[in-house]
Amino acid sequence: YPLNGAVREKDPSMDLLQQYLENYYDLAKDVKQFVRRRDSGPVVKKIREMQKFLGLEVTGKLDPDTLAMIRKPRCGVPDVGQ
Amino acid sequence: FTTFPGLPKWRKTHLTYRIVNYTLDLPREAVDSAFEKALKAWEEVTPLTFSKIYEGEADIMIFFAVREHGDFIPFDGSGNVLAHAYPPGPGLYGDVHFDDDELWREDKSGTNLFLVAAHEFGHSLGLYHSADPTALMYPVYNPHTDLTRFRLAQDDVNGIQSLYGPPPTSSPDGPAVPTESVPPEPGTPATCDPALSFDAVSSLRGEILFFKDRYFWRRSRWSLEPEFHLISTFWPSLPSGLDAAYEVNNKDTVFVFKGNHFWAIRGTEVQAGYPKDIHTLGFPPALGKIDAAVSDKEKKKTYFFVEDKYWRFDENSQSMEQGFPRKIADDFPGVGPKVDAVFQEFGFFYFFRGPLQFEFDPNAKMVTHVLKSNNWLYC
Repeated sequence: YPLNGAVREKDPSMDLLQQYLENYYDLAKDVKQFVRRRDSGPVVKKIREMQKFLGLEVTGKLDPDTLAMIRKPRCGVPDVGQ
Repeated sequence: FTTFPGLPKWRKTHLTYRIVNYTLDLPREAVDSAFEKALKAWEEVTPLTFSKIYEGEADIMIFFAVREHGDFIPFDGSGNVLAHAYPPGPGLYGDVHFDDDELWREDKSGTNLFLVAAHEFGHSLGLYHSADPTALMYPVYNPHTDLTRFRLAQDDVNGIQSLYGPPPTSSPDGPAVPTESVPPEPGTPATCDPALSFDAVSSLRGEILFFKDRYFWRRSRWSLEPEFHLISTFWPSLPSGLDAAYEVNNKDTVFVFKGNHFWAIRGTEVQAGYPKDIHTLGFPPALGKIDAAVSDKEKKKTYFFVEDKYWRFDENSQSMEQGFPRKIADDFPGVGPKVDAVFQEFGFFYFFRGPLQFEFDPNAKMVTHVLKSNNWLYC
């Protein structure tokens, strides 16, 4: 039984989120999404950090409000980090 | 509010900006005034002043660009990233880039240039993003901002003042822009303070202007009461804390100096193409500023005073004369060693040094009276 499980559909909003966190929340470029893990992996931690900074409900998930926020026009300067 | 890591900030309060290119979405005047208004928002709550230059390297260089534009942080087409800016510092630092794939507008029919510019200039001054959704420095563009009554949020003011402090005389409800004489507020220079000194003094169309900090007194022959105004009331683009000013009568122009820049003003109009660099007048490259200047309307010669020396400029040939600088003490005995300001009236030169004023007869080459600096203000 292949260890890597069924190949999942690429989720464009996950890419959008990944890009957003890399651009504005100092997420390291090579960190892959661990949606199945319950605990707060680096990406989930970054989602929480972003939701807190931007005044969203801190769910750690890519909920509709968060998705709407990362689609809004903004300044290109990061929100945290260098 | 947050500031950039390492707390970069400008070590001077007078900054220059240059609009390197323009978007085709708006008339140039609209772009000019959007940036002027955006800088004014920060100027009103800090000691900072800004002046526009048209060539060379400014502290804040402003570009419109699309996609890759030379700083390894390419723009992304229409939407998403609108602009970015760099914290205070040399070269690229302090600069602002606008994504010209956006539709830049004066109103809300597209992306409002003033609003985005005011945010980006916050970065150029050292502010990072704010988590306060009502703050200008919140990272996400708010198309619902009321542009007619725009004001910086308290969070923005707290942030920028944590870097530069409040304006030299901060009134509780922010600096007003009066049309008549400004009533003296605490911290503004007192007209008849016996210790009063001036930054610069110049005639202007028969009146005499006495500049001090952000203000000036205006003394005309027709009123016994000098008026007191903010410089920005008449010349919004001029900096405060001027170094020198003089009138060239036959050009109906007053030249105003600060640091290594000078402006030409005619009445209330700052002439296009200014400020220019003072070295274009023929000063040596090492010279950083001048202390005082006066133009002799009879002889058509302009005198520039720097420390204990002076230069003479020929208004006819528009060139600095040979054989200068000379010692002030040699040709203007009794007024030095150095001067704050000078102007010409009734054929005399009136030199200002601290609270003292020296009436100098250029023909007799001697001081004929010593007065208090503010005696022209009916003190």
